[in-house]
Amino acid sequence: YGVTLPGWKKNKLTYRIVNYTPDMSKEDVDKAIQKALKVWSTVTPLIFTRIREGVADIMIAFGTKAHGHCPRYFDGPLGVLAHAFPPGNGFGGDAHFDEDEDWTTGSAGFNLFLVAAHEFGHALGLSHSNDQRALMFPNYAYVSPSEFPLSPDDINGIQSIYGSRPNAPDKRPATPTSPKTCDSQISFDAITTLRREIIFLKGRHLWRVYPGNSEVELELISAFWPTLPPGIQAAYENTKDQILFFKGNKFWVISGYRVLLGYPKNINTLGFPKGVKKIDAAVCNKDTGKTDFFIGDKYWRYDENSQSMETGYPRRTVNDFPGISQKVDAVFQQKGFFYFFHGSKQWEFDPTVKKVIREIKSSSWFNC
Amino acid sequence: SNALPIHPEKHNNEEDEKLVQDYLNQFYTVEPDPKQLGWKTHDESTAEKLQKMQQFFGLKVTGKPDPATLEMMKKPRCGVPDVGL
Repeated sequence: YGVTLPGWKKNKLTYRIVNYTPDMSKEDVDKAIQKALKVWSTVTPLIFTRIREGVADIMIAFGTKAHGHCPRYFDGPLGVLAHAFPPGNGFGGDAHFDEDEDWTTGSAGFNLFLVAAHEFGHALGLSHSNDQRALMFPNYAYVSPSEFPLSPDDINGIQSIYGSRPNAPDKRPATPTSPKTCDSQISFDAITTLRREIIFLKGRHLWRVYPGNSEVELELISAFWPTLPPGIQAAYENTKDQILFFKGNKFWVISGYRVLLGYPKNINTLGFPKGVKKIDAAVCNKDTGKTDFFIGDKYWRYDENSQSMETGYPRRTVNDFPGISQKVDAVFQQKGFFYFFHGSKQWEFDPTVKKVIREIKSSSWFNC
Repeated sequence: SNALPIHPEKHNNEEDEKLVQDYLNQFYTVEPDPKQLGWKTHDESTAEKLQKMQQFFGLKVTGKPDPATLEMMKKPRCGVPDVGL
């Protein structure tokens, strides 16, 4: 974390919402601002009181391009979303939001609550953090608002200026913690290759593994693909350098770092019957151009060339993949072998001889 | 007219160059402190600023606007500078 000293010399601060965005109801804007301030008051002695007239410590306004006497300007849609000024008089403590953005309460556009919470970090004396999981990281990353957005890095930063909340039993909402990479019991929601990398997904996070060297990187899924939800259930790389991600009855297609327009779509557009509600795991066999979708104890086969489901499916997984008798959490193909994951175990399967070669711990790819 | 068509790759390079300059000027240029006395530090070169930005974002520190760096610069973000505060 980084700080701009000094912070405010008082714990009771006032804020005023000077104007509104037409993108959201006034009530939703009020709620988003109040909730964004509460993020910081939950972990410090700070108390925020709203005023409706005059000059508050934190003046909150929406503007476009050059706005008022502000020394900084906005740049139209995307790019810079908002800015704020460190504690002080005049512009000190003020937060401005670019009205050319699409402000929302959800994951579409830019979530006002999340952006406001970040800007109020500046208004209280924090500068940017290079910790990608921190709220004070400069780039926008969508996190479900139902989760507490402050990382340990953010909390350490703000408490280095104001201290922690006095006498509060540590009722702090659980801060999102990162999964332990070398947890021997680790399991995965989904796994896919991405060109020469292997991507392991779990909750809000993903690990990037470069086979052949010891590098394992833990990232937030939303740092790469802001519009993807956490809790992806299946993923696979097809034959067109694209990745498909599945959650519930929806799927997204990613090309490079971009989610293709028109997604998410319903999985029945792939040919699944209405009764199929989710996908457990999927893998595309690069040698045959066929993708297997595993659901419960059965699997479907999809032909990537004809873009259609093959007839005669579903079939029982264990009949065609002897030894793979448990629900498949995740599966991917590497150097011709399939790696099936269930809980903390994985099975290396040779599709040419249709045999399990060996059983391994799921964490074996992380060089623990 | 007989004007030569702009070569798309050249056009892209110019766009990328402007993106890099705007980004570094906005987020990686330390605003001079009017109250500073004595020697002023030298103005950083574009490569030095790029290295600082790449270091901050955990990218490979090349000092060159490689694709990963350009991709990072295109992400929506906060308008507060990353340095100098």
